[in-house]
Amino acid sequence: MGKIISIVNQKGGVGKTTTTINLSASFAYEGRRVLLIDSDPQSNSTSGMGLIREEVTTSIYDVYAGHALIKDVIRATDYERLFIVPSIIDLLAVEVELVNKERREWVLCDALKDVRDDYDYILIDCPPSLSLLTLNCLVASNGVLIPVQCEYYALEGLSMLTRTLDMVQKTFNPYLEISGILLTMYDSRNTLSNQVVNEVKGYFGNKVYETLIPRNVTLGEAPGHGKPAMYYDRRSKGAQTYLTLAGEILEKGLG
Amino acid sequence: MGKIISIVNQKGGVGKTTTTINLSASFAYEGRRVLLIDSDPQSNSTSGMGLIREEVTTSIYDVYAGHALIKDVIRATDYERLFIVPSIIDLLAVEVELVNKERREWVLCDALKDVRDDYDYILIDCPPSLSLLTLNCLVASNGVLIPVQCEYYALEGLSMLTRTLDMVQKTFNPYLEISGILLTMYDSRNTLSNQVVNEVKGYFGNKVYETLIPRNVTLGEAPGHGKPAMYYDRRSKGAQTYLTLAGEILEKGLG
Ligand SMILES: Nc1ncnc2c1ncn2[C@@H]1O[C@H](COP(=O)(O)OP(=O)(O)OP(=O)(O)O)[C@@H](O)[C@H]1O
Ligand SMILES: Nc1ncnc2c1ncn2[C@@H]1O[C@H](COP(=O)(O)OP(=O)(O)OP(=O)(O)O)[C@@H](O)[C@H]1O
Ligand SMILES: [Mg+2]
Ligand SMILES: [Mg+2]
Repeated sequence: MGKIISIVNQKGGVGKTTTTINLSASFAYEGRRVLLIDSDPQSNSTSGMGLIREEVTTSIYDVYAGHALIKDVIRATDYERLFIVPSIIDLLAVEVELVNKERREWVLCDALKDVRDDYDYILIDCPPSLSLLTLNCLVASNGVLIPVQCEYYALEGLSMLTRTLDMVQKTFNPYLEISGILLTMYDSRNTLSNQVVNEVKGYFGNKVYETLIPRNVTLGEAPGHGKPAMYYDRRSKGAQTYLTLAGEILEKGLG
Repeated sequence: MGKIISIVNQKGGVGKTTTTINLSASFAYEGRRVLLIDSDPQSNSTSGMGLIREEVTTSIYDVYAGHALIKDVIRATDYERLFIVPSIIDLLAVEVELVNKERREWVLCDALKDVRDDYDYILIDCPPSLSLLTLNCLVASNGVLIPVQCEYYALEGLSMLTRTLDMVQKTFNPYLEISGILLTMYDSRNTLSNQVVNEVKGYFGNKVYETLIPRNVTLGEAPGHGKPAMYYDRRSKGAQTYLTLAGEILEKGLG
C-alpha cells in the first residue's frame, strides 16, 4: 500500500509547492511510482509541472464536487512513473459547497481508496490554511511532511498546526503521523536561519530531516519553465538537495 | 474620514504582514493616526508588534463573534499615534461560525462604522486565502494594497485576486478600489525579479508603487524582537524603504 503524505503548513510561502513538485520528481527518478495531487485552488503545483490552465479540463475539483472518480482525473506527466491530479481555481468554491455535505471531511479519503495501491507515494500539496480542504487532505493521509521556512514567523504557527494534527488524529484518522519536518530556504550565513534550525530541532528532535533545503535561485526559476528543478538544471544545489531528501526518506523507510 | 486599506493577497508569504506593520509604523511616524487590525488567525501582525499571546485577552475575534465593540478591543502600542486590534488563533473558527449568519460579509464593515473617523489610516492584515474573513475585510475597506513577491508564482494568483475584487465591488462594496500594487523582496541582481517587475508594471501600469521593497535581512529579523523595522534598526534599507513608500502614498493622496 502506498504512503499518502500531505505537504502542509498554514503559514504561507514556506515551500509547500516547491517541496511537493521536487520531492515527487525525485521519488520517481529513484524508481518509485508517484501520484502528485494538487489540492490548492491557487494550483501552483499544476503550473509548476508545466500544465496550462486551458488544458486542465478535469481536476481534483470534480472529485470533491462528486462528479468524477479519481481514476478519471489522473494524468501522465512528461516524467516516467510520475502522475498528477491537477487543480483549478474553482476549488475555492469547495470550501462552501462541502460545509453542509454528509461526510464532508472524508471526500478525498473515500476517493483515494480506488488508487492508493497503484502508487508507492501519493503527495498532496495543500493550501496555506487549516480549512475543510486541508482537513480532507489530512484525513486521507497516513503521513504529513511540514515544510518550515527558516524565518521567525515560521515558528509561531507550528503549535497551531500540531494542535490541528492532534485533533485530526483523535477525531478522524488515528493513522496520521508526522513523517518529518523539512527546513527550507536555509541560509547558513544568516543568524536567524541558524536560530530557527536550532529551535525546530529542539522542539521536534529526530522528526526533523537532516537534509536542509538551501535558498537557491533554481528553485525559484524552475516553475516559470514548468519543470521540477532536476529537469531544469540537474546540477543545481536546489535539485541535488531534494534528491538527497528523497534518499534520506527512502533509506529510513519513513513516510 | 479615514482611509481603510486591506493588505491582501491569497498567495502565501508575499509580505502582507511585513507591509502592514512597517507601513502602519511609517504613517504614524509621519504624524498620521493609524489603526492596525490583524484579521489573520496566524496573528503574525500581533506578535510582530510585540504583543504576547497570553496578554491578548480581547481581540478581533470578539468583534466577529459579536460579543464586543471594536472600541473595546483597540489597544495602544509603544508607538505614538499607532493603535492595534490584535488577533488570536480562535479566529479560525469564525470561518465556520459566520457561514449561516445574517449579513455574514458585513460584520467588520458594520463594526468599523464607530471608529473610522478617529483614524487617518486603518490597515488590515489579511490571511492567505479568499475566504469569508478576507471577504469581510474587503467589504469594510475603501482601498486594497496588494503585495506581490518578485517570484514566478506571484504572477499566477493576480488574476484570481482581481476577479475576486471585481465581484466584491459589484456585489458588496462599490467604493472598493486598488490603492496600489507593492513589489516585495526585490533583488535587482536576479533576472526573475526583474521579469516579474516588468510583467506587473505591464499588467497594472501606474497602479504599481514606484517604491520597490528590497529583500532585506532586517525585515526578517525585526519580528523576532516584536518591533517594526524602523524601531529595530532605523538605518536599515528595509526600514528606510517602507518610510519612502509611506511618503509616496501620502504625496499622491492615494489610499
Ligand atoms: N529553497 C528555495 N530557494 C529559493 N526560493 C524558493 C525555495 N523554495 C521555494 N522558493 C520560492 O519561494 C516562493 C514560495 O514557495 P512555495 O510557493 O513553494 O511556497 P508555498 O508554501 O507552497 O506557498 P503557498 O502558501 O502560497 O502555497 C516561490 O516563489 C518559490 O519559487
Ligand atoms: N522584504 C523582505 N526582505 C526579507 N524578508 C522579508 C521581506 N518581507 C517579508 N520578509 C520575511 O518573509 C516572510 C514572509 O513575509 P510575511 O509573513 O510578511 O508574508 P505574508 O504574506 O504575511 O505571509 P502569510 O501569507 O503567511 O500571511 C517572513 O518571515 C518575513 O519576515
Ligand atoms: Mg503552494
Ligand atoms: Mg501574514
